[in-house]
Amino acid sequence: REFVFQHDEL
Amino acid sequence: MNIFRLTGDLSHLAAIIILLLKIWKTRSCAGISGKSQILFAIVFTTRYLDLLSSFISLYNTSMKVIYIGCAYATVYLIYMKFRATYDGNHDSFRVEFLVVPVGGLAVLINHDFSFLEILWTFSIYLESVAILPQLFMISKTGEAETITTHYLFCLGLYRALYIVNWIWRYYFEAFFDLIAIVAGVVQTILYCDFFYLYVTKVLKGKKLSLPA
Repeated sequence: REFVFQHDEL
Repeated sequence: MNIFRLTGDLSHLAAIIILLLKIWKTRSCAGISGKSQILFAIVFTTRYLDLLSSFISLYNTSMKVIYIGCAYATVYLIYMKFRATYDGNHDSFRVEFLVVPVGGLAVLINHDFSFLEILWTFSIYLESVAILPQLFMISKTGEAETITTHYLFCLGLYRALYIVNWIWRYYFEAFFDLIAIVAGVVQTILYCDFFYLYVTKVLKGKKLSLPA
């Protein structure tokens, strides 16, 4: 499965 | 985390607190666009749904809770508690002209066609234009209270600092998120004429009044 973004910014 | 992003977050937090205190202390939301505040509440809600599903850090989670809490408290103060002081006539920007195109763009251009990712993208695009009703209202009234200009300065500065953060992360972490960067640049550009007025007028102790 394509790596899905883990958004670490607010 | 780097100093630019931390300063940016603190500038954003300062803006949110300044606005909340201004409305609470003066018991008035004169000159404040309720529509922009509703858009910001939508931005935080759609961006921070991952509060329920993922934990990044105590800082990340607590800031998200504070942002969402303050955003809804501000909307409550404007439309409920102090609605008598809400200047609806000048807060007349057609937000549907923002929300619909932004919604469409989020479905078309995103990193991943999943529910949470499309909502995150929608929130990023929406945030870049969410201040337009407020700037539009100031152009209609032709002036802004000094405290409101400090709120707008901190709000504009936050995303400008995030741009520096993205430059930093590109060089030192080989990380970049084009969607956030493009939207952040657009958002900061929208503040440019305000920044000019803020520096040339407000910082010299004058009142911010636009040429009528």
